[in-house]
Amino acid sequence: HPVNIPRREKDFQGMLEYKKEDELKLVKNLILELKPRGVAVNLIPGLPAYILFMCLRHADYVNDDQKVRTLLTSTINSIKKILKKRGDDFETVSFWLANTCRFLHCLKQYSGDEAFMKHNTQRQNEHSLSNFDLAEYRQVISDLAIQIYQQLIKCMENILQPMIVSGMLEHETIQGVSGVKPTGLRKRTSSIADEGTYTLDSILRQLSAFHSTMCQHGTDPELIKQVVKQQFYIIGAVTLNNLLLRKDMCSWSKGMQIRYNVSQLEEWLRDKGLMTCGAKETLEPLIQAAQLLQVKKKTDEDAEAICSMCQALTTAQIVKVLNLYTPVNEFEERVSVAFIRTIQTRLRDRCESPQLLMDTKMIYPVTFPFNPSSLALETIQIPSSLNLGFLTRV
Amino acid sequence: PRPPSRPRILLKAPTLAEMEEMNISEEEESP
Repeated sequence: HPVNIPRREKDFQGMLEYKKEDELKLVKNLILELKPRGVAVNLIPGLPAYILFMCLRHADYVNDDQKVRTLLTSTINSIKKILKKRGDDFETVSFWLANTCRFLHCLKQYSGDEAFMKHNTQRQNEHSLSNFDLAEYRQVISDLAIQIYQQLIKCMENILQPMIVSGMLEHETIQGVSGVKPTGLRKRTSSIADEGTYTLDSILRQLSAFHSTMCQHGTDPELIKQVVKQQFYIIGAVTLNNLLLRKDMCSWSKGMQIRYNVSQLEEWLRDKGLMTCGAKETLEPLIQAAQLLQVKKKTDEDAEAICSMCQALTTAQIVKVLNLYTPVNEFEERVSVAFIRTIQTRLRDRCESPQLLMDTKMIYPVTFPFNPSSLALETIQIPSSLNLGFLTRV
Repeated sequence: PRPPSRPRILLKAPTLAEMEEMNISEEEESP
């Protein structure tokens, strides 16, 4: 009688054997039909990537180049297919971005290339690919990761965009300032609209939801930083553009409100340990516009101070804010034409584009710094919920 | 285990766009 004796983990070599005819079933169950919100919630971060890599290792181990090629092609095409189908779902896109990056890191970590082996244990080095150099495939997968990143940014932008103007500019949270409105201007939002109005809190909650999803999926910390920087850029650019187009947003009290909102965004960064990711710096044009609303705008000294303060704003933007500036009460005056001329003269020699509005569609170039994993492949077990019973641990 | 001196064979890869074409033809074949 055959006796089923469980093997000890140290007897496994961190590979998964599969039959060629099961390849479609593998990508179907592991990629196309896996729901990030269902089964995947309880998986170790990056598990699909590790499973695919362990299958790849076996195909490499048996020296079957065709099997290696078709597995890589099926994997890449299936990831693209699922993103085409569910590309507007942040969780799906984040999940496959994290797993694509993990797969890319595995291809490097176990490539046998010394540059990527520095942090490996001896056992991990023994698990390097035996027969094939997959450097060209690594490039293709890196290109795929860039595509997924851009999709993630679009997806996140679609969710954030409707919240920004309401939460950053229209909604007033500062007691005492909220009552003071620019003279002659009516509040844009009616009391009926208030119920569905987004506040700064809505934005902060949404940022936290994005962040927690990415962390759950095991997204590389360096990649999370890049996503957050891009989010902050969008918030800053959309807010500034609207300020530049709306007279009712160019007042001393709005400047105060914006500075408060920016401080809350900074607090959020601090809370998440993201102060050094460059996100705060992307808000600099908005911060300077808010300061410009609050400083004195009368004398030559004021003009000099404004010119040295507003380095992140273009001349067109500075002039526009000054032109739109609306006094909050009878003690204040509009900015004089002469003062604006003084500013224009002072800034005449600046080398810059005549651009007024910021490009809200700009995406910073992304990089995927190598992030090896300490996880030992031979210890990985496949939960039965993944329906991958046709894979054999080797 | 592979002797460290043996070089690995470089597998030539199609580009992402070429793979997409392969993917489209796959989809066309399926009903």
